[in-house]
Amino acid sequence: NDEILSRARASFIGMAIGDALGATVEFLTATEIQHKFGTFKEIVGGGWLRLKPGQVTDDTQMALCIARAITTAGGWSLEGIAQNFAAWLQSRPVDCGDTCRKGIRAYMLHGHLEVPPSKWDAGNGAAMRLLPAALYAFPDKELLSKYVVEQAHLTHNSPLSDAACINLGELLHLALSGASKNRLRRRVDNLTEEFPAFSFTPYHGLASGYVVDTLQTVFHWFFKGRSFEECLVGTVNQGGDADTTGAICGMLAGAYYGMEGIPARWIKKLDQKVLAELEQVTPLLLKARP
Amino acid sequence: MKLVEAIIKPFKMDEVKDALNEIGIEGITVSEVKGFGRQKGHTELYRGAEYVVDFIPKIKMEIAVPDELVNKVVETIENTAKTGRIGDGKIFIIPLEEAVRIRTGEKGTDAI
Amino acid sequence: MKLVEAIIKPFKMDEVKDALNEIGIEGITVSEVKGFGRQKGHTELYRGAEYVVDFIPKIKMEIAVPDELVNKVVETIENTAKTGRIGDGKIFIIPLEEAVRIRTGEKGTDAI
Amino acid sequence: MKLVEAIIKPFKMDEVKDALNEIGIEGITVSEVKGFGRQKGHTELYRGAEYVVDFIPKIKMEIAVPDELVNKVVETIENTAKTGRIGDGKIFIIPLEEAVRIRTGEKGTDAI
Ligand SMILES: Nc1ncnc2c1ncn2[C@@H]1O[C@H](COP(=O)(O)OP(=O)(O)O)[C@@H](O)[C@H]1O
Ligand SMILES: Nc1ncnc2c1ncn2[C@@H]1O[C@H](COP(=O)(O)OP(=O)(O)O)[C@@H](O)[C@H]1O
Ligand SMILES: Nc1ncnc2c1ncn2[C@@H]1O[C@H](COP(=O)(O)OP(=O)(O)O)[C@@H](O)[C@H]1O
Ligand SMILES: [Mg+2]
Ligand SMILES: [Mg+2]
Repeated sequence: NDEILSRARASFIGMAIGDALGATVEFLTATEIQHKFGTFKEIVGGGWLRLKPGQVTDDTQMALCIARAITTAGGWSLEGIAQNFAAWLQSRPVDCGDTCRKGIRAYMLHGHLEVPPSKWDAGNGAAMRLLPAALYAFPDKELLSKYVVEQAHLTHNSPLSDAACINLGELLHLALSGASKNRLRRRVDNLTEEFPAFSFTPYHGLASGYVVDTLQTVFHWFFKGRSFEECLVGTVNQGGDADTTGAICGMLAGAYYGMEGIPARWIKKLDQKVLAELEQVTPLLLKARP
Repeated sequence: MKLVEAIIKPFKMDEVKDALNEIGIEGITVSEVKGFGRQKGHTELYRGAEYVVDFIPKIKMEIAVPDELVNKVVETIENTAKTGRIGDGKIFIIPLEEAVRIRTGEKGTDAI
Repeated sequence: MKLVEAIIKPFKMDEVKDALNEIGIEGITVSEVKGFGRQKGHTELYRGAEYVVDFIPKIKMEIAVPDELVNKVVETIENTAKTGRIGDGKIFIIPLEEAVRIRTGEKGTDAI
Repeated sequence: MKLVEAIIKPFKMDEVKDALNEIGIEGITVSEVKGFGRQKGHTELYRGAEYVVDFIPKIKMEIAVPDELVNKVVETIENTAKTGRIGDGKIFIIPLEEAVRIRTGEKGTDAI
C-alpha cells in the first residue's frame, strides 16, 4: 500500500543520501571533522575517494546490484546477485571493501555462492547493502532471515555479521510498518541482550567498519536524533566508516521518518541518475514480493 | 601464499593490470627495472645522439596471491604480456610464508 | 633467515628506519615503487586534460633478518608504518636460504 | 631453482655482469636501490666524491638460476663485486618454486 511504498522509497533514498554525505568524511575522526567543517551537514563530495557531490559508493551500488537481481529474476536469485556483484567489480567501482572483493572474486573464479566462516568477516559490508532483501521479504520474518543471511554469505560469513543483518532487517520491517521509536528501541534491546557487544550505552564513539562499532554508532545517533537530519548528521560527524554508518542510519531513519523527513536539499544534491533508479526499482521490489 | 614476480615489457603494464583487475586482483606493487637477456642492446636517441645500450627497460610487478589463485594469475599475465617476440619477460613464483596488512593487522590471505 | 619485505607510505620511511635501528636492525635495502591497490591515485592535468594517475608512490624496504628477530621486526614496522588509513601497506615474509656478506665472505646470520 | 639477489656497489655492475656472461649467465634483472648499512655515517666514494650519508646508492641484481649453478654464480659475484671496503654488499638466495618464459610458455629451468 502507499504508506509502505512511501517509507520504502524514503529508506532507499535515505540510504543513498547517507552514503553520499558520509563519504566526504570517511576515515576522518570526529575531531578532524570538527576542525575541518565544524558541524558537517552538506553533500559536497571529495573525501579520500575524491567524489563528485552526490556521488554514491559501494554501499549503494551493491544494494542496487541486489535490487536489480530480484527485479530481473522476478524473485530471489542468489546467483543473479553474485553475477551483478561480479559485473560491478569488473566495472572498476569507485571503491570496494577488501572482504567484499575477496568473496566476489571467489565467485568469479570458482562460482562459490558462500564464503567459508571467518572471524575477519565481522565487517559491515553485508549489512550495508541488505535493504533490497529486506524490502523484498517484507513483512515475513522467516524470509527476511533467509534472504539477508544468504546475500551476506556471498562475502561475509560470521555470527556477528549475521546477527547484525537479521536484526537490522527486522528493525527496517518494524519501521516500514510505522512502529514507534520505543518499539524499535525495545527490539534493539533484545539484540543487545543476546549480543552484548552491540550495546551502545554508554556510547564509546567507535565508528569503524567493524559491524559492532557501526551498529553502535547508528543506534546511538538514531535514538538520540529527533529528525532524519539530526540522526544522520550525528552519525556521519562521528567519522570512521562514515559512508556506511551514514548509509545504514539513512535507511533506518528514512523508513522511520518517511519522505517528509528527508531534507529536500539533500535529495536535490543526490546523483540524479541513482535517484531515478531508486525510485524506479523500489515499487518493483515490493511488487515482486512472494 | 605465493609472491608472483613478473618482469614484462613496459608498454604491456596497463593491459596486464586491467586483465588482473578483471579477475578481481587489485593489489600490485610495480617497479621500473633494467633487463639484460637474450634481447640484445638497442640504439637509443639521447640528447640528439644515438648510442647502444645493452639493457632494456622492463617493468617488474609483484603480486602476493593466495595459493588457489596462482595458476589463474600466471595464466592471465602470460596471455596478456606475451607478444611472441624476444624479451617478453619472465614470471617467477616465490613462496610467501606470511603477509600482513599494516592498516588492520590482518594476516595471511585476509591481508592480501 | 627471512627476507622481510615491507611496502609502506614514503613519508613513513625515516620513522620506520629509526624504529628498526632502535631494535638493532641497521641493514636495509630500499627502493621506490608504485603501488596499485584500494588507495587510488590522483588526477593530473596534462595538456589541458584531466586524467587519473591510478598508482601511489610507495617505498619498499627489504630487510634480511635472522628467524628469532622476525616477529620483532614485523611488529616494529607495523606499529610505526600504520596510520589506520587506506594504503598503509603490506609486510611480506619470504624464506631466505642463504646470505653472504661480499666484503668478508661471511655466510648465514653472520652475513646480515 | 633459486632467485639470487645481489646488492652491490653501482660501479661494479658492468664487471659483475661480464663475469656472469663468462660463465654463461645472460638473464639478469637490475634495479637501482638505496642501501642502509651497519656503518652509520660512514664515507663512501660515489662518482669520485666522498659521501657521509645515511644511504648509499646500490644496484640490486636478480638472477634466476638452476640449483646446480647457484654456487658458481654466488662465487662469481663475490669475487667480482668485492673491494674489501665497507659497503661491498650482500647476496641473498631465495627459493624459486617456478619460472615461466612468457614468450614461449616454457617452465622450470628451460625458462631461465
Ligand atoms: N635468469 C633470469 N633471471 C632474472 N631475470 C631474467 C632472467 N632471464 C631473463 N630475465 C629478465 O627477463 C627479460 C627478458 O628476457 P630475454 O632473455 O630478453 O627474452 P625472453 O623473455 O624472450 O626469454 C630480461 O630483460 C630480464 O629482465
Ligand atoms: N596483493 C598484493 N601484492 C603486492 N602488493 C600489494 C598487494 N596488495 C597491496 N599491495 C601494495 O600495498 C599497497 C597498499 O595497499 P592498499 O590496497 O592500497 O591498502 P591497504 O594497505 O589498506 O590494504 C598498494 O599500493 C600496493 O603497493
Ligand atoms: N640485513 C640486510 N637486509 C637487506 N639489505 C642489507 C642488509 N644488510 C646490508 N644490506 C645492504 O647491503 C649494503 C651494504 O651493507 P653494509 O652493512 O653497508 O656493508 P657490508 O656490505 O660491508 O656489510 C647496504 O647498503 C644495504 O643495501
Ligand atoms: Mg562505501
Ligand atoms: Mg564504508
